[in-house]
Amino acid sequence: NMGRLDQVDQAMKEIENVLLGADLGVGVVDRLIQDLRRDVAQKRLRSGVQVRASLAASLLSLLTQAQTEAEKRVQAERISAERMSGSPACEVLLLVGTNGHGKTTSAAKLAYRLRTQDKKKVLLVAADTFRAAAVEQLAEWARRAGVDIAVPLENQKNAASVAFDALKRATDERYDVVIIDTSGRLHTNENLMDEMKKLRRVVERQVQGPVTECLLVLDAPSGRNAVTAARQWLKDVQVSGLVLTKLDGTARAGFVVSVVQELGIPVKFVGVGETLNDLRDFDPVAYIDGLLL
Amino acid sequence: SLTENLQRTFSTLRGLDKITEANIEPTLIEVRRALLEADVNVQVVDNLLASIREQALNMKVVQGVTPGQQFIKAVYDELVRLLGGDPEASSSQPEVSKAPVFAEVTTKPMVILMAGLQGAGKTTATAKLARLLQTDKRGRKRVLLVAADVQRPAAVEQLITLGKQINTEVFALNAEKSGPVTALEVASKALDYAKQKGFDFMVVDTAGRQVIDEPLMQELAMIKKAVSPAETLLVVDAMIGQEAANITRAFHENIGITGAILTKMDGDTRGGAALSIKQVSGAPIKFIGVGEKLDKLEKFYPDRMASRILG
Ligand SMILES: Nc1nc2c(ncn2[C@@H]2O[C@H](COP(=O)(O)OP(=O)(O)OP(=O)(O)O)[C@@H](O)[C@H]2O)c(=O)[nH]1
Ligand SMILES: Nc1nc2c(ncn2[C@@H]2O[C@H](COP(=O)(O)OP(=O)(O)OP(=O)(O)O)[C@@H](O)[C@H]2O)c(=O)[nH]1
Ligand SMILES: [Mg+2]
Ligand SMILES: [Mg+2]
Repeated sequence: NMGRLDQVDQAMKEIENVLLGADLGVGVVDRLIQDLRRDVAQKRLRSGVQVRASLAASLLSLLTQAQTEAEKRVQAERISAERMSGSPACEVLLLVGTNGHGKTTSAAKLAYRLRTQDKKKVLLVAADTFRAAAVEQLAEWARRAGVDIAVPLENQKNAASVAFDALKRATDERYDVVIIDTSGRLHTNENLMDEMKKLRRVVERQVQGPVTECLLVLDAPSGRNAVTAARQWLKDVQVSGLVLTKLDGTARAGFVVSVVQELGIPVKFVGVGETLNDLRDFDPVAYIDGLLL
Repeated sequence: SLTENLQRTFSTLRGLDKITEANIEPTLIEVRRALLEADVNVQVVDNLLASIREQALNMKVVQGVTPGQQFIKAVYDELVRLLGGDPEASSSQPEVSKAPVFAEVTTKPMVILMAGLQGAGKTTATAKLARLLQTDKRGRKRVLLVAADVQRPAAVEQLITLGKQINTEVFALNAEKSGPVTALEVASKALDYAKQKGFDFMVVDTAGRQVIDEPLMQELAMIKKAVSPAETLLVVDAMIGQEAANITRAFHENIGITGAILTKMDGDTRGGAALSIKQVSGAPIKFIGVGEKLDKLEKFYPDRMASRILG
């Protein structure tokens, strides 16, 4: 009997370390291990294999439920916003987030997918007027993705006015979707967060409706600060979805569980590499498998 | 904060004159939680706790100091030591702040190789470093920047633009003129150029890469072999979580790092990665990035980092 208990306890310890090592965070892991202990007792689980399977199943059901509720919440918000303003003149995807996490590359991947799979007429907008060669970077991507791009005028430094001009062009020239790439910023920088609030207001006034998606881009290697960042972004700019990038690396992005469950932000897309084809829809099963590997 | 939590946990030990296995356990659990929430790698945390437990049990209670205060100081001191510092020497002492970050090198140019994951801040750090190196107190030094990221769209343009901002020459090969170019070619030709023109320093920017990308990790090893850098710096986003330990190990085993730069420290991430980097590689964190502008690079101080991790 002692041997069996040891095996189960050993499995629990290993699982705890795997989950902590995957950035789920000590609060989430404590709760998962507590529930797992209860399952082990109730279902009289005897082996490490059974313990791991039980945890995988609970974690999957927790995440899929949280993802569904998050998607419902975002959908309801958009419907009520459109009820107030009417539906926007064209679809707008706004990409926001921390410096270097993959906004520009994800904007390009989304543009490519919308053109090739959904046959949409897409306009990319290079609204990062700050970073060295940011416009050149997106312009090269636009060329590779076969989509048009709106770039700042010479000396046009105001991101909101770049977006404004692009949206005028989008409605005049009948684009289906406008994808706006913005400059990276830390959620702790109040001036830059205010600039983003203003950008969103200018965009929504111009299309006379809510943006279709305000996508927060966070990369997989991020630790617990990603949850703090997401919370601040939600508060300041009301993000409607997460783009989780660099999942082709070794990081498992356990912070996603908290972002979906505690903050109600659904994962919309996953980045799995640096080329235009490396964009996937979020697959909770594959994600959980990756966590527990 | 952890300090406040520890004060509270330890206030229950006020009447005690000895710290025992039993009464220290809840406190150690508290410290473990705090360090994990600060993104210190779980294995690094458990090693640290084993050492703290031993120190705490051997701690003699000092007159006029509560066991709680003593314990907090022990944790803080251990963090400072693990970050490569001396708990007795604070960053406000001139001999600490004035100590040179790079060892003197006799061969010219002194080569610094930058490496790291995608988006960590390498290109920005490369230019920030050049700005520091060329305004050396002992007279203007000549720095050559090398645009060896031939993969990311407009990476070369990005470094050229930054170079212009600080009046620093950038070595780049034009793919349109000379046909497809490899990073290794750029780095090797840059070294020949730097030697020929008598540059004091050469800082090589490379493309971001994942540690499980075998061909790219091999490419990095070849670049290192070709330019024989005096310093190989791992550039890491301070927002990184548990993976800091694994990627540091992988880069260190592949090319051997001599130091690290922790970027985006102007945010509110606790930066526990600093501990993982130092523990896994033995290499010290040399600088922190504290903003996007090129003057936003500061020397790394273990005592300041320890306070930040402890919260
Ligand atoms: N491996 C991998 N790399 C990625 C992925 N997405 C983006 N990257 C890389 O991450 C780096 C940063 O990507 P960017 O798109 O420039 O990030 P950004 O958020 O626009 O950066 P800033 O505009 O500077 O804030 C680039 O080297 C990209 O190629 C991904 O899914 N996987
Ligand atoms: N706030 C802040 N932003 C930083 C810091 N260092 C770099 N950045 C920003 O982070 C983003 C990525 O920086 P890059 O220098 O392009 O990163 P990289 O490692 O060269 O990226 P790849 O070449 O794609 O791998 C840019 O938006 C930079 O301005 C820092 O210390 N603080
Ligand atoms: Mg960008
Ligand atoms: Mg770069």
